[in-house]
Amino acid sequence: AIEIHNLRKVYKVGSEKIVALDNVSLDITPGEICCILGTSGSGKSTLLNLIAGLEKPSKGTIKINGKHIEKMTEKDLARFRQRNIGFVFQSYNLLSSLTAQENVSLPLIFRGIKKQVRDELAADILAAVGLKRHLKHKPTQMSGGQQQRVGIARAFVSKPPVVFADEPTGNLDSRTTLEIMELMLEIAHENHQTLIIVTHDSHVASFADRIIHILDGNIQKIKKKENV
Amino acid sequence: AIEIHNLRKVYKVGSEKIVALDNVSLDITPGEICCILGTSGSGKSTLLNLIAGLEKPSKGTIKINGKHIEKMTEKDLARFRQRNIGFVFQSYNLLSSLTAQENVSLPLIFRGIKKQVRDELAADILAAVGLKRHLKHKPTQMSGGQQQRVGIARAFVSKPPVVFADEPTGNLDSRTTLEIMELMLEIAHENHQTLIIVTHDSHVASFADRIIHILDGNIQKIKKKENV
Ligand SMILES: Nc1ncnc2c1ncn2[C@@H]1O[C@H](COP(=O)(O)OP(=O)(O)OP(=O)(O)O)[C@@H](O)[C@H]1O
Ligand SMILES: Nc1ncnc2c1ncn2[C@@H]1O[C@H](COP(=O)(O)OP(=O)(O)OP(=O)(O)O)[C@@H](O)[C@H]1O
Ligand SMILES: [Mg+2]
Ligand SMILES: [Mg+2]
Repeated sequence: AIEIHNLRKVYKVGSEKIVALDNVSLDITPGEICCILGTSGSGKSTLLNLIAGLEKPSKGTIKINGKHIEKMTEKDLARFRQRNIGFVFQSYNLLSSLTAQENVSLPLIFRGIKKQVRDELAADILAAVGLKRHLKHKPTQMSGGQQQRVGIARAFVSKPPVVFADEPTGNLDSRTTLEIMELMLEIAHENHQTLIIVTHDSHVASFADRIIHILDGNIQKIKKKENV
Repeated sequence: AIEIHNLRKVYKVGSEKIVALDNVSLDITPGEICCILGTSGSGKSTLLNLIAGLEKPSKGTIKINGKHIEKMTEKDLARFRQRNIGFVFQSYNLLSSLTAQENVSLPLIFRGIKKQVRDELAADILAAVGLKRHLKHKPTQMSGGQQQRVGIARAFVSKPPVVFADEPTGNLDSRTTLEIMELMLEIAHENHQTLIIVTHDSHVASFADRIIHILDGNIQKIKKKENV
């Protein structure tokens, strides 16, 4: 499903060069639950952003279901993402002028689904993440963990084949974390979705089929579930 | 140092009323390391914002070092906060047009400290949180956990008597979390600072003298260090 070869990303800050990703190669199979662990600044968000086409690599290739992501135009990338990718951002990226229900409905608008069905699908998934009574709340009227859950709901509502989640439980208590992880896995398994989760939480990592350890922009080691 | 009596906060969302804090009373002694634990949406950020004077309570009183916070004007509150309070926000609240070093220097500008000394103090504390090579980076040029650490550095750089930290390690891996907690405690003890930390992380809570459990806007129980 996802084939990454010799991926490299270098940022320029003034005269300085930051190697955020050095040389990463990785194959992720369809339906896999894959966890990426690593210290703060090790390159996890950069890796996710590159695979999802949100940024361009400095070197290397990314194929999702046979399509070369790094070669696509902005327009094609946008269309490809709308149909194939769900993304839970590390800093939520909700639209502050829209309610929780409206934020979650956005991916469904892109799929041409009519309003009545959109509202219902959005309400259902928001209830599933514990936000039944917050449908009409705007982001500023919600706690940090509630905003994070709206982001998760939005990433899953259209059941895209691939979901990237960048630290989806960083602002959640342990019980809510467990409920959210079970929900994400349930939806992913039911819909044969591939799930790539960046996390610092070992409880979250325990749900994964494979754990990829990143250090200083490189893969340090990979652990399969049985050996973990 | 901090006396809270019958604190209540009700938000209005359309025709709906949200009781974020119901009836909270709490005394925090000078130099205490106090942890607030609770589920997502239980009222932790609301409690912190009220005590720090960032929002007004619906009912109740807050005294910090004898001063009634809930009675102060906006202007007096701003001055009081600049001199007495450091705040680590759940969503960082860094100025995106300023570098890490400039962001951290802000509290020192308010204290009339000249530029050369400011730059040095900011550089020192940024090095202490592991960001020695990111002084000139802007927030968008840093990872989530790096931005979080800039927020922590800013809250401590002027060594205010009280520091509030709203989930300061939510985006940090376990090793960085430990280093940051040890640093915060070291600075706090050295300067007799009172530290009030909201967290979901039990490792963080283990550093506290007292752990306050919040549920649905009320204090559910309090645990002292020996009993934990
Ligand atoms: N400005 C607001 N307007 C309306 N409701 C609000 C507002 N701010 C917070 N709330 C509500 O008050 C309750 C408590 O929010 P608070 O942010 O204090 O929770 P929290 O314990 O910090 O949660 P988290 O762990 O997710 O950060 C939540 O139900 C939230 O939706
Ligand atoms: N736009 C950018 N410009 C310059 N440097 C950047 C940029 N984005 C990220 N970096 C740098 O690249 C490195 C990796 O960043 P990345 O965000 O991928 O880390 P991360 O593993 O997600 O960290 P965290 O766990 O703190 O979120 C960091 O040193 C960061 O400062
Ligand atoms: Mg990150
Ligand atoms: Mg909060």
